[in-house]
Amino acid sequence: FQTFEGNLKWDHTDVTYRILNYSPDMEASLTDDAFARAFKVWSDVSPLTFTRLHEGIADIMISFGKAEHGDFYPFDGKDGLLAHAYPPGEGLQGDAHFDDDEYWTLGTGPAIQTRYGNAEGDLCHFPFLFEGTSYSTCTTEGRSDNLPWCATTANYDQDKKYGFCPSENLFTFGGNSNEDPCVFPFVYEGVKYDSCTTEGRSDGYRWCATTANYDKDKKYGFCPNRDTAVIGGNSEGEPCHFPFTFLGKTYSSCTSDGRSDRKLWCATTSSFDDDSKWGFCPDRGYSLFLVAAHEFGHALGLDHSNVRDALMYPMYSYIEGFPLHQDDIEGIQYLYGPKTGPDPTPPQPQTTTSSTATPTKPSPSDTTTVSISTTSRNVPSVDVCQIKTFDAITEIQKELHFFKDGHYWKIPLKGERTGPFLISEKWPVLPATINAAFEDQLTKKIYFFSDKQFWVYSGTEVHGPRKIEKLGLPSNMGRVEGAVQRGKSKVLLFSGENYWRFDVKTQLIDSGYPRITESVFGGVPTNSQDVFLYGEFMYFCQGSFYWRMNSRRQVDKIGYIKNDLLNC
Amino acid sequence: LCIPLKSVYVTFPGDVVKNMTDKQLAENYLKQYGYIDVHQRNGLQGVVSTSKALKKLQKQLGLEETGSLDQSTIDAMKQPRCGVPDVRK
Repeated sequence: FQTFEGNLKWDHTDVTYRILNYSPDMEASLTDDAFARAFKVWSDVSPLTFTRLHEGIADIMISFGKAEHGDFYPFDGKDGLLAHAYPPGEGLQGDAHFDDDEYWTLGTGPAIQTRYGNAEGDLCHFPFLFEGTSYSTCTTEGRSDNLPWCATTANYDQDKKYGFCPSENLFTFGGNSNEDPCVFPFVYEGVKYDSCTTEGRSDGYRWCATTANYDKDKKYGFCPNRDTAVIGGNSEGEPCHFPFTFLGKTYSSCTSDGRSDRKLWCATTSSFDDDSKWGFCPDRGYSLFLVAAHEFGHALGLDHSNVRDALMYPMYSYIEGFPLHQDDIEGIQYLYGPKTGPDPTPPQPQTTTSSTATPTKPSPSDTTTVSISTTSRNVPSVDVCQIKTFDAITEIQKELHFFKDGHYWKIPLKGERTGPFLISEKWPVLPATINAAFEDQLTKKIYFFSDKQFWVYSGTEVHGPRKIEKLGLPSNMGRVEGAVQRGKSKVLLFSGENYWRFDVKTQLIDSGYPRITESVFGGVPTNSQDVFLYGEFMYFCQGSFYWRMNSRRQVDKIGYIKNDLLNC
Repeated sequence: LCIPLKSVYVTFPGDVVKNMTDKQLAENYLKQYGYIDVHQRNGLQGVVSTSKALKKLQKQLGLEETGSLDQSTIDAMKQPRCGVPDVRK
């Protein structure tokens, strides 16, 4: 590894950052998450912590720009130079800039987060089947309103899961219109526009008015890029036009003809020869997360490494998983020392609101994506043995977890109890009171229930809150008080005197439910406060006691939760 | 069949990246990323300094240190990368 001359570094470990603008290529929530994860790469191996600011001057100011973007180190169009960052210090120092003539993704092709529809903001699944035809991009097929959409599973015909793709007809970003969609045609300086334009701007970004007259209302927003839009050239945002003619020859797909750099391009009108309108074709794109992690390395004081597999090697290559090489770790620890003591505060949750709805009548619902810490910090002064009843008890990663008022404790099958820990540190978006939880044995996703909502954590990401009705549970039922996995994809959800069977694969309640708990699980309390699976036994809890049921549905033991399960 | 196709390159309007020869590409790259001191105006005409600069680049990128503009070096120069110079005063 190398550091900058004079070992430039921050004189504090609580580093702040601010995201000044967004790329049209990716939803703001995906971008926020990519940056938060990129910072976490470094905070995981050093004493550094990163806090996001939404205004004012931060240590690391992050922005997207094209060509000359204000620092006299211009970007160079698509490919080549991707981003740059400055070593720690005042002013421009510490800042990170990303070339917005690149196609920013998560590194493996378009990362299209949907809005509305019934997919709860899930990413598009490409390719997907719709009426027997395979689609590899968002499509307007099957709709009369011209809104591009995609399926979020491989087969729309079978799963019927879909959402709408970013387009200027659905929303704008930035500007002053609170994400309102474009209004076409709109008038700007007396001229009518039927599509997004770069007129009036020197930074190359496409915008539109969100009322019919910009001159009068001054309301505008920036246009998100469609996944089918070309990149760069002189037609950014326009789709390829197939077929098109180039030097008298007809093309039905992207071509590298005419270019010495062999990059794929297309015309955006029927004839390049007549109109000269063109752009580069979308490809896998560059991982914003990986490039950001590299640039943040510079912003923290690391120069380029000559170790080919190191994150700080100057060339881009896509890798999955944790991107740091031992060389990177030694570099950051040379500057700031090793990680010591409790975990740093995890990056602040980056919350964005997206909506879910039927195609005709959208209704709001939140989808949150955050990074989470991987380990937990001990919080003193709450004695678990003094607690009379728990909010929820469940097994997660082979350890029995006890939840109560924002804290949790855990105990392995064989070993010492640890805790209390703060729920907010391990699972930042969850409320203090958890009524039930289970870990899906197949996907290892963790489902949390609180009141009439639920959240799903998958690795470092979370979806939710969502209403429990989304699972097919009745809106008039009480809280989900217990969850027990049966087989690989079924989970029994207990509430009051009833239980429902939830299919994890279809994400829906099976037909034939609810059933009365007492009729199937005889001999347990009819109104259990907690129900969970631990080892081969089901536990039904009421007050300080548990009823243990074996696989033959016989209650073989009744005992004290504190003594037997918590080892008080 | 063995006669190579005659490639026709055009200038695309609005293209930030201009068609350039490998030699021009190398010269720009070595300057941009600090291997040649731009203040000395050393281009590829300066054989000695260019060879040194190429060797430096090849060492940095883990390539064979030939000091000449070979294909693997040209390919490396065409890879997407970070804009922070590799060498600075």
